[in-house]
Amino acid sequence: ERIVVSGAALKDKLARITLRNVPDRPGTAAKIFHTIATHNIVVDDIIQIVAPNRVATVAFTVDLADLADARKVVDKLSRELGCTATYEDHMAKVSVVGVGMRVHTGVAERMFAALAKAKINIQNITTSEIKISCLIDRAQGKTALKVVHDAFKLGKRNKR
Amino acid sequence: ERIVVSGAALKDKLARITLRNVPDRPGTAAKIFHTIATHNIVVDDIIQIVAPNRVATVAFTVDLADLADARKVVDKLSRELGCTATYEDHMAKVSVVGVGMRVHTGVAERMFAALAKAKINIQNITTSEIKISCLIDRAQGKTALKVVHDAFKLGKRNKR
Ligand SMILES: C[C@@H](O)[C@H](N)C(=O)O
Ligand SMILES: C[C@@H](O)[C@H](N)C(=O)O
Repeated sequence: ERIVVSGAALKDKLARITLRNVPDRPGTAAKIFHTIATHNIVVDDIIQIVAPNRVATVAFTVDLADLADARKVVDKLSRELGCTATYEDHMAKVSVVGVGMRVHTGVAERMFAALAKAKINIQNITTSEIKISCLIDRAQGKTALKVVHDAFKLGKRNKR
Repeated sequence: ERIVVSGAALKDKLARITLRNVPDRPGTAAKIFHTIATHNIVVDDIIQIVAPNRVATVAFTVDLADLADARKVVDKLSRELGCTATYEDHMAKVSVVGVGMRVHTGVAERMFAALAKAKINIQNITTSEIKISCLIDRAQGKTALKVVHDAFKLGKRNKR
């Protein structure tokens, strides 16, 4: 079987910020991320899903070290936008990296199944053809990396 | 200024499926995407955000041509999971592709601002270091690609 997954990675000093009831109209996403960028806060991943009733949920991750600064900025921003903001400081992101992973739809499900088998709850998910990332609790980070490695037979002694 | 964005792309025959009130416990994501994969439906991008009250929202895109098949599978799956499913057949995805886009936080906001200026509403968003994708209405696809091209000075006559 062709090897499409080339590696797995864990980023475990992440914080997550979730904005709910964000007004769903052009300009809001630009305003949010322009404001954050001007405060020199580096954003890791951005996920947005529109909801009914003309609002959206926007979730993004930042380095844990930037959470205090991000909080000041986002609290003020949410008052301006009339949305709510929640902050979580105990996140980790486990990812599989590869090529052509979209066509090989088995990759996402194999990753999700490996985590499920280890009873690791997948919180947020973001994907592309070359990377599938799952946001989980930091306490499960190392285990998550291990089970994903095993699921895709990664790791030195398995390399051909 | 270093060029980090190398191209923009439009994928405009997409359908979006959104599952809400998905039980947020280990195994659910695996079940959803295993079921879809076994029916040979190729999934484009997957986005998931957890919500309060132990549920999650899972949104994913499929080729428009696969929507009818996907609908049968997902309707049955949502009954089994006790979640809701909505289907939209008028989606397009505009993306910018590059390298190191995360560190250069200005990229996401520039893309969002370009779309906002053209009054294009950004529905779903998914990002990685090398790709930022916005799901929009298909009717605005071509305009979206053009304004993103212009915002990043892409296109033959601008190449150095
Ligand atoms: C919610 C936000 O993304 C909005 N739809 C926008 O286009 O900016
Ligand atoms: C909602 C779903 O992703 C669930 N949290 C899981 O781990 O499978």
